[in-house]
Amino acid sequence: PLEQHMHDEL
Amino acid sequence: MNIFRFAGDMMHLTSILVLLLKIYATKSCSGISLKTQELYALVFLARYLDLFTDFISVYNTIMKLVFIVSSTAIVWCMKRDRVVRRSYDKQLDTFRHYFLLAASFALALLVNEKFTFQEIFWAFSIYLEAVAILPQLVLLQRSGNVDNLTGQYVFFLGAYRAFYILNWIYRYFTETHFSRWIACISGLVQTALYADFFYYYYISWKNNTKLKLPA
Repeated sequence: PLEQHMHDEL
Repeated sequence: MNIFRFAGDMMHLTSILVLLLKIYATKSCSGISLKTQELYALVFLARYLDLFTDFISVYNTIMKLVFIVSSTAIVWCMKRDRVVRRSYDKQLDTFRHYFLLAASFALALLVNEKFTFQEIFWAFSIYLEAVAILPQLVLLQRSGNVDNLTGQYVFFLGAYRAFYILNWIYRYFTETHFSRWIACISGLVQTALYADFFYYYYISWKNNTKLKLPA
């Protein structure tokens, strides 16, 4: 799962 | 990725294509705010610093590159292209965008997810994007008459924001740990700025008349 601080939106 | 997020991204892409089409087909950028375009280029450059550090998907990487390249190309064209730059409404595009820059950066220093270089620039880009449309809206209001492509450009930008809100609502209900209040609150502010424009866009569409904003 993505970590909290990674931003997966553009 | 859900359908709302994808639809939002496609609307965003469409808005940029409409703008490029307008500039290339008509060789004119009248009605387009250079200040808004400069702010958007800065938004993408500041936000996608993570291109070098985090990999999310091929889709994300390609879209990020497309946004950076297209937004800087638009700014370059409006400033440097011999023909295009003559049609720039400089005297109408007087919004003091440096205030937006300074305020967004100050807010990013105060409100961020983590006090690191990348996170501060990410928050800065989110805040700046929320208000970057203001010089464009002011320019449209001042010029009164809005040509079709410019109207569609702003319409697609607003539609992109609306789909992102649906995307967040969807994620809120489907993901267990969805909390991104910085992006959501800024996104709501940004979308609210379009409400007035959407109203007049709807009226002109319903009556099949040219889009005209009240002075």
